[in-house]
Amino acid sequence: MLYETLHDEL
Amino acid sequence: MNLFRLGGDLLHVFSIFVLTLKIKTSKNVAGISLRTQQLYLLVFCTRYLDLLFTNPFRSGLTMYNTVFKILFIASSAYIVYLMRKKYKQTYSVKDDTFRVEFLIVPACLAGTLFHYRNTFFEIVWAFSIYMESVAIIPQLYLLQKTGEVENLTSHYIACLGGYRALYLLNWVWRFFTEPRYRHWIEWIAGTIQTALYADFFYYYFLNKTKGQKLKLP
Repeated sequence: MLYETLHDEL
Repeated sequence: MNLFRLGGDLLHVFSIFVLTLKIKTSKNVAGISLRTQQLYLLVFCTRYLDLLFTNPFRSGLTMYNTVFKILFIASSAYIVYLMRKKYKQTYSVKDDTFRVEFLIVPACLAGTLFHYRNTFFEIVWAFSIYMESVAIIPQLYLLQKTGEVENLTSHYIACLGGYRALYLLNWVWRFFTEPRYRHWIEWIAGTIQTALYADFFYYYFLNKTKGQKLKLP
């Protein structure tokens, strides 16, 4: 899974 | 993306703008905790390590996130610079004494123990979430010690609290609209972080309704 999929917030 | 999150992000940027405005107009940094500001810089630098390997053009949201991430790192670095160099003489060095080791060490431990995945970036990311949840404490401590703050400083803290509250609403929204949304680390740390502002808000609104400067008992 992409890092961004889990961390899509600021 | 939803309106709560967008509002939260914009309020976060606005709070930093208010703080910079306070420093620039009054030409002093009295009442502002350098310790809190440095913790925020640490939080942003550790949270946004993905800037090093994420392609900002991947999607609209990636571009949005990238712009905000750079903005947060740059603006907090700028505030630290103003406090440490430019307006150093006005800094409340005698009162800004909260021992940040009491915050950094537990945040390191929590990040090492509780994270989503056992990788370096995930552990550092979790640390930054725990760190952010308590980073305001030196500022609140300084506030309590001095008892009275300038209006813009109190607006700054109020905006930060507002940003946190909107992020909580954002998670509630996402919990109900996204079936796979189970971000427990954000939930726990975010709730602690927002709760820390409760006492401050009580006195903030008490003083606002009286139209006075924020004074703490």
